[in-house]
Amino acid sequence: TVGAVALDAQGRLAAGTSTGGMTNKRYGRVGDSPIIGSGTYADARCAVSGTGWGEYYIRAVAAHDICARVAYGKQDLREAAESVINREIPAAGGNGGAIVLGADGRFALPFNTEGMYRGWIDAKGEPQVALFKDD
Amino acid sequence: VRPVLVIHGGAGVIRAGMDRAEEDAARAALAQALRAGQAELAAGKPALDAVVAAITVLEDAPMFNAGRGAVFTHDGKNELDAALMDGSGRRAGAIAGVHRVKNPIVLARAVMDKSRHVMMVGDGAEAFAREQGLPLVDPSYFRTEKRWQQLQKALKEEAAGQAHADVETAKHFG
Repeated sequence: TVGAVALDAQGRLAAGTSTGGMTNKRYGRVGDSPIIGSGTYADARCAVSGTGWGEYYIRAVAAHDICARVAYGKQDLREAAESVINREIPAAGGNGGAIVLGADGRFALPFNTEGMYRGWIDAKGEPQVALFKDD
Repeated sequence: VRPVLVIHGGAGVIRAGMDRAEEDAARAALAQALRAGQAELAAGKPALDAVVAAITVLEDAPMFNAGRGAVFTHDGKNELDAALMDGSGRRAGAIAGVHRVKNPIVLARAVMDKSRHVMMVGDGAEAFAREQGLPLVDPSYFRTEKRWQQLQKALKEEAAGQAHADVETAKHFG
């Protein structure tokens, strides 16, 4: 699964996710990536793209939950991301990660697997890339 | 506002399953995706354009589970899903279960921009892609030998009643 979240110069947020699903899947199984609110979501304050065990992200409505905590609970974006990805989903038996970006430009990259391909770039144009937990 | 772009290429990465050349290729592809998206933002384009530009690069890179390099289904097919959402207007587009659309994220954008719907699946989504003039490819375009071997390993494990041995053939990760 791959994804991106962006904040433009006008303060608009967007999120996108694309995936090949999971190896050896059957029955037309669909994961969370194309389901708005589960693997992909954006509003005026928060944008999310997820990557993980899709069934858990769907049941948790993970991407929307993160943004709802920010919008309604006034929770800090990083705390909201950590709560859903690294506490709620593992507690239910799932795992994975997400990228989360706020309208103020702050972002979070929580994950609870051995690694997550990830990167970010700011207006200076310097790309930062990491793969493993210790990167 | 200072434009920002953040990307991911999946949470199924493990050090043991990757050699140095693969790691370097993954890092280069991620950097390329970041530059492609940032170029859109630097040109004053909307966040949506940056997201599509970055994801298109990752879909074209064979080391990630999306577009070319996607994992195989039980039936030996590459089956692709994608979604896009605009935070400023709550607009969204999504597609699932397509086999011929070169860049699924571009089709998700077309669903959002060119239809009254939010989600299209399967043959209907591909018919819409054709109507919109989006690039379609032979399904073999998406195939990589590494992903094919992952499927063979998963099938053997399944036939033997074994748990999947590692994260690359685990039930839930591509």
